[in-house]
Amino acid sequence: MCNQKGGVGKTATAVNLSAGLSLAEKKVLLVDIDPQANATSGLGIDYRCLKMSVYDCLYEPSLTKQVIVKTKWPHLSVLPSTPDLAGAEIELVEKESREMHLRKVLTILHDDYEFIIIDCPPSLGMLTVNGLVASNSVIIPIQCEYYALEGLEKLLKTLKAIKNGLNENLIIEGILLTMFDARLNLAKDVVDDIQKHFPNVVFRTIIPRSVRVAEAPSYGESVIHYQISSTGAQAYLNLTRELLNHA
Amino acid sequence: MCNQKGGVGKTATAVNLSAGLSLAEKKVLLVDIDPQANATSGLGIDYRCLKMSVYDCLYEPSLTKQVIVKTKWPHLSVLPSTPDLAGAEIELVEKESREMHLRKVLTILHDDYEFIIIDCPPSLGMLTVNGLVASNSVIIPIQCEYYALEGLEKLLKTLKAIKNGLNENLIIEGILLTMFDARLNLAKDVVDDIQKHFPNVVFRTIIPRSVRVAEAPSYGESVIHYQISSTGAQAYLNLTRELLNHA
Ligand SMILES: Nc1ncnc2c1ncn2[C@@H]1O[C@H](COP(=O)(O)OP(=O)(O)OP(=O)(O)O)[C@@H](O)[C@H]1O
Ligand SMILES: Nc1ncnc2c1ncn2[C@@H]1O[C@H](COP(=O)(O)OP(=O)(O)OP(=O)(O)O)[C@@H](O)[C@H]1O
Ligand SMILES: [Mg+2]
Ligand SMILES: [Mg+2]
Repeated sequence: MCNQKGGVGKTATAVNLSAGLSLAEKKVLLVDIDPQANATSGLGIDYRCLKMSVYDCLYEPSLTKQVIVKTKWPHLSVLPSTPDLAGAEIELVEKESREMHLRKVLTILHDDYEFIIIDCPPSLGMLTVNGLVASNSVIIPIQCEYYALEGLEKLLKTLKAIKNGLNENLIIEGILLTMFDARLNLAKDVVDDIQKHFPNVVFRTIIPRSVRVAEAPSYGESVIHYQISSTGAQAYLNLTRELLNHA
Repeated sequence: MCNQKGGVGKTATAVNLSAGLSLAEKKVLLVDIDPQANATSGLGIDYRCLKMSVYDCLYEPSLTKQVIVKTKWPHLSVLPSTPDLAGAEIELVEKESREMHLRKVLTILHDDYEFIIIDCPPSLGMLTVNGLVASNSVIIPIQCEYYALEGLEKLLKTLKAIKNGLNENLIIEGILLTMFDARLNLAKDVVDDIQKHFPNVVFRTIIPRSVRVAEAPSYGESVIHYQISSTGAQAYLNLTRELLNHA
């Protein structure tokens, strides 16, 4: 999940899509490379109780299997984050092959998972670049609000630069419209705009603004586990189906 | 405005508070040090038309007065950003007195403005650190949602470290609760939590979730200029009054 704009639903999508795929019996690893560790706490893991995190794995990949936490839900594991990871944003700048650290970590896990979902921080710095270099494809969550369109141009340029330089396999899996509120003309305008400019890339599923999605993290579970009948959970199940049909 | 959590209303507060203060006849400069340049476009400035931005000033402070853009509203000027600024996040790491670049820029302007409002990106990297080192005080916008509380601990630690090392004058001006929706229990819980833990620091004014606030940036103006009668505009005017009484 990548978008330097903050608060667009990267973590909500990472957590809920991971849960959806695990319910479809796919072996899923959710990798949290945001120092805020929201995806980690969104699945009920308290980073204060962790001895190690993805931060340690970046410098010592052989630790990875020990650091991974199995959640209580089948087929769903997490490579957790902690706030210490913020240090890596600056430390990595001066390291050898600085963009490849996460890719080395995930190569070790190669056959253990069918899907690896990476939640990135709201920036295009070293951690996000590591996430993009380690990925086959990228999902771009976009909020149905004005500033959402502003950052897209820069993000697409960055993705192209990474595809040309560091990771030629990288493709856009899709643009996901999030927090859609049908009562707002603004939201409808953004949807029309994105569907017009990126007809082949935008997911058909649109995630509505849903109170249950915002509440679920405080219970440490995905919205699908928290309240499957909610519009938010149903939308993320539709997204899961759409992604599996794509794949 | 500082908070590494994304989408909490940093830019909305920076733009609308700047507009409020300028309407109170205070000479205001809004400094945008977010490479997304949302505060710049939120006041109607197209960064694509700019020859220079705050990025150039960081390395050549004597350019600053030329780079500042006067808006069409009296007493309100902007030191604009562009996406190129993202490069500074990494470039500054290796520079001499890397945290002091923005402070040097603003020292040149010292007597020209009564208020200088700085909009930071959603991270605690070099650009935000430059913003904090250049400031007398910091406003922390917090969304009335679950993840909002998670990041506060780390942010307060960072502010303390900056106060002890790089800028001993730095104080917290206040915590501002944003996007409050009275229909959500979750929002009421967050408000209670923050008011209980930080009784002397949280602003009395709470900014409600208001469609007009989200629409105003697409017209390139503050919500106060866009629709002064809206609940969002009224809340930001209340915040302006509360801040002026504080000062
Ligand atoms: N569909 C939705 N409906 C309602 N609230 C949502 C929805 N999706 C996300 N949220 C809430 O909006 C806020 C921002 O979402 P989230 O934290 O997932 O975004 P993000 O892009 O990961 O943010 P950051 O840039 O800080 O990493 C959170 O409080 C989240 O619970
Ligand atoms: N009170 C409000 N009511 C409704 N929408 C709001 C409100 N405040 C901000 N918004 C909208 O919510 C989104 C996030 O706000 P904003 O961009 O100001 O946050 P930010 O913290 O600056 O984000 P970033 O972390 O990306 O810099 C924007 O689309 C904005 O227009
Ligand atoms: Mg997130
Ligand atoms: Mg902003």
